[in-house]
Amino acid sequence: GGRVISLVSRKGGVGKTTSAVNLGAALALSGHSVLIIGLDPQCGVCRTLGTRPHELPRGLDELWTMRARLPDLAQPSPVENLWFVSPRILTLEEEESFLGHLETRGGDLMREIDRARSLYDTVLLDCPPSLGAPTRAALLASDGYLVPVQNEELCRDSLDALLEFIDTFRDRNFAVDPADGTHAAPLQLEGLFLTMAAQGTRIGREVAARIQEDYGDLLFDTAIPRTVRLAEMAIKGRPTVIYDRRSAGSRAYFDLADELVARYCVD
Amino acid sequence: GGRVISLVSRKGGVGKTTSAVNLGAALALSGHSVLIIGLDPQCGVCRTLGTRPHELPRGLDELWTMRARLPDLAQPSPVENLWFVSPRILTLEEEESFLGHLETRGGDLMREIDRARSLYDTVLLDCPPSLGAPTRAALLASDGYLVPVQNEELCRDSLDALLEFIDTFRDRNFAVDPADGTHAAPLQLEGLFLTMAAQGTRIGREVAARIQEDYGDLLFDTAIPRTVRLAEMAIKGRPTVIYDRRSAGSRAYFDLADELVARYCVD
Ligand SMILES: Nc1ncnc2c1ncn2[C@@H]1O[C@H](COP(=O)(O)OP(=O)(O)OP(=O)(O)O)[C@@H](O)[C@H]1O
Ligand SMILES: Nc1ncnc2c1ncn2[C@@H]1O[C@H](COP(=O)(O)OP(=O)(O)OP(=O)(O)O)[C@@H](O)[C@H]1O
Ligand SMILES: [Mg+2]
Ligand SMILES: [Mg+2]
Repeated sequence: GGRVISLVSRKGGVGKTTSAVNLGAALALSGHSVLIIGLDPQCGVCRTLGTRPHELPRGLDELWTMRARLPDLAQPSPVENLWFVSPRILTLEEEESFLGHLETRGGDLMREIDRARSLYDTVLLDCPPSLGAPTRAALLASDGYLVPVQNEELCRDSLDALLEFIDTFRDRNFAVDPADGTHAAPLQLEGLFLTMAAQGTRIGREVAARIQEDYGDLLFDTAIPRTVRLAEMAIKGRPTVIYDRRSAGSRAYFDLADELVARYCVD
Repeated sequence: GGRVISLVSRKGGVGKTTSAVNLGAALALSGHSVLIIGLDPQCGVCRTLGTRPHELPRGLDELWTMRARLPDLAQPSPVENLWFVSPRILTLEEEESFLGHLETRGGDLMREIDRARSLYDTVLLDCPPSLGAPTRAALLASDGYLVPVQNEELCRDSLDALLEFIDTFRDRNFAVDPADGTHAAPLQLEGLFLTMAAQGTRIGREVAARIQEDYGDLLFDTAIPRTVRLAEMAIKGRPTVIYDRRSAGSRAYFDLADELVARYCVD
């Protein structure tokens, strides 16, 4: 069955949504069937795939309000083999009700994602910049998690706490097998990867070197450069890997997809 | 008495923390006595003012655990007349307890901030990228709020919902005076301001033009440029307006401080 991976970071604006969409598209173009689920109430996933939340015929909210199944909620994207599900949040009440469902009935999402493994090769979960209900529900449903990292000091400085907090969260929620000390659910760190990598400044290079030193083999070889093409994605409403496959940003996401698959196939 | 202003945005990484600290420092250098309160569990305010959370002698958590007064928790910063209070969060349990206090006893913070008006000219509240408990507690305690905006599509696209959500929140929490339809608490939008303003790309200019068109007089004249000096702040542990007062970033924050004061003095 398929693999479920969350894009997680407490630091805001590090490229979680941009990466979920481009990585998903790169995997789909390499032959995977991919589902992206947007768990951020900002609905960034649907906006970058060309739809506004109020135009969606079906939304993630129906999982709870209509007891719908996840595959029935999946929307086609501009990329073959790539589907997505997004909340449809337009008012504060809708956001509160969505967060309320995740908080009290996260188990429904977990069960549905589990069932979706038989239909998709890869399920990517885009999370908001926090460790609140959406991210916790995502981690409970995931096999692994990916952390996008900007080579900036505040982001680098937040990594230790993030990794520790996730470990604490895992220890609380999944029993340890007394025989060998492993966890029932893997929830393993797939890796960290640099985004909007600023190599042009001395401090950018210094922070990147620090991250490399501190996190060495957890860091993917592929770094995603900061490019105009990637920033344009939300205007174009199509993943950059589609509308400009040869650009540096797209090639980086293809490389990252290859590296990711190579890492988890090793298991 | 002093004015209480929150830095608010659901979009992550737009410069809330960088702005709270540099704006606070610029106001302090112009003679204001300023208190910055970090409500983000990531503790960005204390890190950018040169202290790590576990080195803080006192923390915001004591407001609830020791029934301490806010002025007793205030720490000196590298800038004269600028003080700050930050949580001291190192574990997931501490973060959950901090968020729990804000959720159930936000009134204690509101009362303490209200008392602090007699001691400080300006109180700035740095919020995490969400509309959860920290931001709600901040808005309940504030006279006004400032929204940093990146001239990028996903950020521009998130503004309408943010302003509407805050209006809904205000309508729920503050009665409307039947005589003239105004709210008991002002909670007014001080304005939007551009940060990390990318003027070098066509899409950057296009998005900035859209923001100008849609939000016209709500947008401050001063735009904060993206500069290496500002990005370095978290490494230096001092606000940029201190260690390089003549840089473009610093001058922009001095201009923003002047514009802000001119706007609220008009009231
Ligand atoms: N490699 C890149 N090159 C240029 N711009 C980028 C790149 N990655 C992301 N961006 C832009 O940077 C901003 C932040 O990216 P994005 O919204 O994907 O981050 P996020 O972590 O999902 O943010 P949030 O914390 O708000 O959910 C967006 O405006 C996006 O268009
Ligand atoms: N004008 C600027 N020029 C260059 N870099 C900047 C500027 N403003 C902020 N930064 C950098 O961009 C990143 C995001 O800024 P910051 O952390 O202040 O945003 P934030 O909105 O507080 O983020 P979060 O949503 O995580 O709280 C930081 O690494 C910061 O150093
Ligand atoms: Mg996002
Ligand atoms: Mg911040």
